[in-house]
Amino acid sequence: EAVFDLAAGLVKQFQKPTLGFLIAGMVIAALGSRLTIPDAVYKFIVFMLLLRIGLAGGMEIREANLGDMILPAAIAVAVGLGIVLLGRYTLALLPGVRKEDGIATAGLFGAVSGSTLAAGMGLLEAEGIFYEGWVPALYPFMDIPALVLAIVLAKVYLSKQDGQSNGKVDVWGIIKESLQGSALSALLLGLALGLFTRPEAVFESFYDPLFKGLLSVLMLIMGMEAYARLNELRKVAHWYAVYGVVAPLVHGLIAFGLGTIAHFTMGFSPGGVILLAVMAGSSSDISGPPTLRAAIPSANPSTYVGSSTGVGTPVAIAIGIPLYLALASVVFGI
Amino acid sequence: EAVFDLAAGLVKQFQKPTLGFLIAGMVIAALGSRLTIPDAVYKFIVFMLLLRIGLAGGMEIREANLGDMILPAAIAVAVGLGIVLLGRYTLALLPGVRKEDGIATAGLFGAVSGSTLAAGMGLLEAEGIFYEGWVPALYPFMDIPALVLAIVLAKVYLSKQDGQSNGKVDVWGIIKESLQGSALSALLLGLALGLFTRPEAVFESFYDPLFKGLLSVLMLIMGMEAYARLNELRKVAHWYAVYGVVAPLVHGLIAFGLGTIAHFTMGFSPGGVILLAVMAGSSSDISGPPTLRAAIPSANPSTYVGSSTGVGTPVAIAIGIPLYLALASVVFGI
Amino acid sequence: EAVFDLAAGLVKQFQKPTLGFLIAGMVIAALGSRLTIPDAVYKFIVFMLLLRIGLAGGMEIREANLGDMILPAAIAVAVGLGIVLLGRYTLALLPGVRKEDGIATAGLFGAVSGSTLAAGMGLLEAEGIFYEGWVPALYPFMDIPALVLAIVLAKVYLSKQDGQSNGKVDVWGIIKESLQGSALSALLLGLALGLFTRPEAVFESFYDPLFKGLLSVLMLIMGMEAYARLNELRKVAHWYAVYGVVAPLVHGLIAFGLGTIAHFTMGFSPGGVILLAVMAGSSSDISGPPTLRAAIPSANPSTYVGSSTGVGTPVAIAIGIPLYLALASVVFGI
Amino acid sequence: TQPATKVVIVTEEVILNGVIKIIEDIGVRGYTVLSARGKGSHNVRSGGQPSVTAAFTNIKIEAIVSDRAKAEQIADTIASKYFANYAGIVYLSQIEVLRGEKFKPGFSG
Amino acid sequence: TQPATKVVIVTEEVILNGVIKIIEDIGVRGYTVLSARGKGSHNVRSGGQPSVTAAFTNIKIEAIVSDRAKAEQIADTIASKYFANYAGIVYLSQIEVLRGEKFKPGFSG
Amino acid sequence: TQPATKVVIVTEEVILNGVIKIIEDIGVRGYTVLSARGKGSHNVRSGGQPSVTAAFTNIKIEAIVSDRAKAEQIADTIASKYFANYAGIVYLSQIEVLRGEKFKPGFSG
Ligand SMILES: Nc1ncnc2c1ncn2[C@@H]1O[C@H](COP(=O)(O)O)[C@@H](O)[C@H]1O
Ligand SMILES: Nc1ncnc2c1ncn2[C@@H]1O[C@H](COP(=O)(O)O)[C@@H](O)[C@H]1O
Ligand SMILES: Nc1ncnc2c1ncn2[C@@H]1O[C@H](COP(=O)(O)O)[C@@H](O)[C@H]1O
Repeated sequence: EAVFDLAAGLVKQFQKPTLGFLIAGMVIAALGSRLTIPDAVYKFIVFMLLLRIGLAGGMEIREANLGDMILPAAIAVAVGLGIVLLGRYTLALLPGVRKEDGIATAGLFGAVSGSTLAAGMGLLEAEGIFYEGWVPALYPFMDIPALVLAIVLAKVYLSKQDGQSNGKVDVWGIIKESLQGSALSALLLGLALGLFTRPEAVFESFYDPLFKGLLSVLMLIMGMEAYARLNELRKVAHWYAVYGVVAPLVHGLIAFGLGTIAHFTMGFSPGGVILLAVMAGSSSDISGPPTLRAAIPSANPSTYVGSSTGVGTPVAIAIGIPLYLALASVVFGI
Repeated sequence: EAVFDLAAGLVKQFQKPTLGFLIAGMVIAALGSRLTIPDAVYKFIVFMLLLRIGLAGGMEIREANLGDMILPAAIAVAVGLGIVLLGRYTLALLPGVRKEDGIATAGLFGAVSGSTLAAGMGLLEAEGIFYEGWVPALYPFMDIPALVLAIVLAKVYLSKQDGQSNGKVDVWGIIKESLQGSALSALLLGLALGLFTRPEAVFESFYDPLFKGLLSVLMLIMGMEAYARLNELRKVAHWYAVYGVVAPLVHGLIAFGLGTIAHFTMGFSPGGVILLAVMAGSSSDISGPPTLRAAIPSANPSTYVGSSTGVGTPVAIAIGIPLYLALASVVFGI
Repeated sequence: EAVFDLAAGLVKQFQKPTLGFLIAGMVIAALGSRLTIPDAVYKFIVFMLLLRIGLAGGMEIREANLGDMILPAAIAVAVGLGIVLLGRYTLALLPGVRKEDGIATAGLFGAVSGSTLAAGMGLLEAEGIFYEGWVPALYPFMDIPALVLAIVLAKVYLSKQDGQSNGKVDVWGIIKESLQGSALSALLLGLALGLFTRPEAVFESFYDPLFKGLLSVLMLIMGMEAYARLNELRKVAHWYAVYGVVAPLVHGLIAFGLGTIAHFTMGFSPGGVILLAVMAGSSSDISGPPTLRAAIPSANPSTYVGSSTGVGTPVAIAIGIPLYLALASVVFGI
Repeated sequence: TQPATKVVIVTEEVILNGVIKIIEDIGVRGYTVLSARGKGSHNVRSGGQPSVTAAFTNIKIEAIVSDRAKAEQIADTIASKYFANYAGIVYLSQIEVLRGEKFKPGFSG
Repeated sequence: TQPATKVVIVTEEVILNGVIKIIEDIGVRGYTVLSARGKGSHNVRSGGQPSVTAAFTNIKIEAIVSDRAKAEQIADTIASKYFANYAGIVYLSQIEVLRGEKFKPGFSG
Repeated sequence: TQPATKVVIVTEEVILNGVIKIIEDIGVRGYTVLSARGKGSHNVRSGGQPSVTAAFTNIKIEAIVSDRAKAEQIADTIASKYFANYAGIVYLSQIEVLRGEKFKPGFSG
């Protein structure tokens, strides 16, 4: 009975546009379609979605009680760091996995994916589940510590290899570089505009109405992209694919657990718990890879980009989000 | 009286945005304007329009009676093949017309233009004329057989020239190549999503509302493009221009006639008859040329692209569509 | 009291999305963000905004009394020419300013900026202040004479330098070149479509609803661009920066004065007076520079583009527009 | 440095895959592709890209080979197979590479 | 193969039409244009392309000529006419073409 | 005309700033950048650009230097610093420039 229910629920989820477009993207790429979405449009869609997420968050933070944000923010940082450490002592120790590749991959999975977060928000809004507007603003709290820690761990490992005792890591430089990236800049810009100006008119006439539609196109792109990267994964150890399936769900459930504690201690909304899980389960595709490529040159991008974009993101969206929604309906009765 | 009526009707048609933008595009190109719509935007508009057409079709097919589609689909295939044969024994036999150029041109006119189809749908919706949602899904039924037949005929002719008796044509390869093209992929993607998922929310909030506006920009581009290609036609025999004026209307009226039979035999809607005529009268600008350029290299693109984009499409939209609407109001009283 | 009121009013203005996005753009550029809006999107936004301005103007001209336009059009031409002459005998005579650079800069400030005009219209519509739809159509009346005069003055000066007595200037060629530019083409296209066709449906479903949102993205781009050009101004005499602050306001107030006369003589609307002031205070960023770069090659672009885009446009939007609105509420009591 | 030959092909985008196949079949493992537009004897706008959208419809392919004979073979094969019908030019340019081993045909990275 | 000379010009986009005219007036019938961006002595962002949109504001024009004298004439004419005011560089490169007839000035395809 | 050497680097976009810095530190004041895509021994899609959006993920950098030794120094420095980890090639090409003074390192325009 329950299994049948879950299966029916899953089919129903897949019929949601968000998941439907993701899977459709993987299918048409597998069928060899030459359909491409121009890069300029792709970049603009990412900008529009993150700006809208930031605007909604910023407008809400104006009225919010900042004290409520402290515990979730702390959880976000802890989860980000925890994921990298967990990966350092699982994936990076597996046979056939070079340490720096494993650490870089864990770094991407500790970071956050704007597309996955937007997909999660889209599904919550479709279901009518409330979440505090500032929850997406936790993105940098999880994303940046994870990338920084991954780079530090990689440098430490590599400098030990080379016999140097202290690989200097310019932590502030990495943080600055990440914040200046196009994805986080759009999010922070939106937060600032939502906080300090009155963007309601343009939010309701432009950024918000286009959100769902632009998200569907981005899901299509991420689906096509996942298939393209899957090919690249074939060249490296299969553990990266295994990690890409298991890690999003494990990370998401850990964050779900911690978020639930926040729910019962200080009233963190169920929607917020779900989004926290979505962010933890997501693996950066846009902003993380260039940062790691520049900071850890010796890591092979086929591993971490292949694992994150080829497996991690589709799993985080298509399996992770419905899983957290199902879990939330059990735990929180929504 | 009737002539005055028709003229007034025509002026009124030209005042519709769809036709207005097409003509305006030709005018500003003729005036030497340096206005250009970026290629990335152009490609995205074609994607958005075809996806929306596919979504609407797919959603309707879910409830439709598939039996109703058989006759119109058969007509579509017959018209596509018929147009190519007609062109083979008219245009290709004219003086100054090389056989392979004439066959390639007939191939494009047998194929379907996404922009003309979208223009036809836009005008039907503006007039409030009903058509079955699956009619646009007949696109590949007319488009692919026409291109395949044109390539086969060209190969047969060229191999006879070269003295080989059997020019092998990889028909399945051509069909696959066409279906994987960006235009048809978007249409089929939309059909699949409309059929297997519930895209109503994103259809009504994004793809459908933007349809009219994006169509107007595409009409502007097609108008500007028509003028640019008209120049190229000057270098080849003038029969291509004559064919470009006559063929769309002849093909459209043939399809209108066959569609009317379907109306009286199995209740094919008048709107469907009009769209079938629009598709028959259209000449491929986006997906057809690259397929022919690759399959029939010795054909001179200035002939078939010039004839289709320079003359055929403007005639099919600006003269053809109002003609079928006027005819339908006489035949079906709508 | 009054000062406090003005300051509070100014803060309130800055909270408007239009100004907020402009300032936010300057801030994130100053913070070194690598956020970029793709060039294809930028060009399409300029096209969409100007087309919408033209459509609205064209639709209104249909019913308007053309006699009403004569005096404002005359003022527009006079202001355009006046600004260039004013700059010729102020900026171009300052120490450290080469004559041709000063004249070119005055030429840009006499010309009109589509982004500033759109910002002005956006703010008027947000305040609910009426203006005649044809006022934006005065754009070419101010823009082209200013550019032509600047080029003529520069040629005259340069030919005196070289000892030739008559530098021929192809005035008609420059006018044609300007009208064929992408910005003016979009505006004129919109005017023609608004005038001769019935674009209401597509205007209300597409171009108008997207106006506010696209304007906010363009303001962001202009803010980021202003910061980037500010750097370029450091290489040349500081008078260009001073001119960039003072000139927009002086020009705007002159036009405001002349517009007020038109208000009291033939009923020119207060909103029209404000827009006339906005256009006078604006300095061309998009269409003017290429025309000057081609016509006056020896002028250093760092001066006129730096002055216009780096200082002039931010001042014209962020200080000029609120100033004219405040002035209008005093003079016209709106 | 070591001498090498760069084969440069400027042609229509529709035959990109075919040209790459020829290069790889001859054993050259690397190439670089750039967008280009141009005018030549054909002046053909093939492939249906709208000219008004200022699309780049040609491509420029560069392949560096250390063996001169292979370079000429690539050039000859492409010219004879395609340039009767498609617009295109091909030329060779002498260059010097720093680390020569990468460009020997058959080098598998 | 036959020797030929490639003239390469990297300059501002605003003068593209002027440069093409010079090339065609001298009798060369073909050229290739690529988008470029760069930095030089002028470091001028001319023409108003917004720098934040990462637009490519320069163009690289390549024209292949079989006659060395014509190549130098093209280079000299363009440099003297434009480079006093506009940012730009021009250089010549010796190449070998496969089918030489196409690049003789005046060849009309 | 005067002889000069053109250094050409085709590599991943993520290291563009680093390559420019090397060029400028050696005293060369100008360079040209073009978008490119390609395939080499690494066949790496670095930096996360989606491949489905057909983004050009490589860049081609050209720097013209009048002094041959400087050109080799640029090539060696870039190759040794980056090409162990990043995908890239570098080669030198002999060219002739019209007005030589612009390309002497240290020329400050
Ligand atoms: N002389 C030339 N110099 C540089 N590029 C050329 C030349 N001739 C042709 N091309 C390029 O080669 C392409 C095809 O040339 P064609 O086959 O002559 O039409 C053109 O579109 C140009 O990009
Ligand atoms: N040494 C160089 N090497 C390569 N390209 C250069 C060099 N110097 C200048 N350029 C290019 O030529 C353009 C104009 O140069 P300039 O006239 O020196 O400002 C620059 O934007 C670069 O793209
Ligand atoms: N033989 C070659 N000819 C031309 N370009 C090449 C060649 N090999 C590599 N490349 C270019 O250099 C880039 C990096 O090469 P690699 O380091 O070998 O992966 C590739 O993406 C190509 O654009």
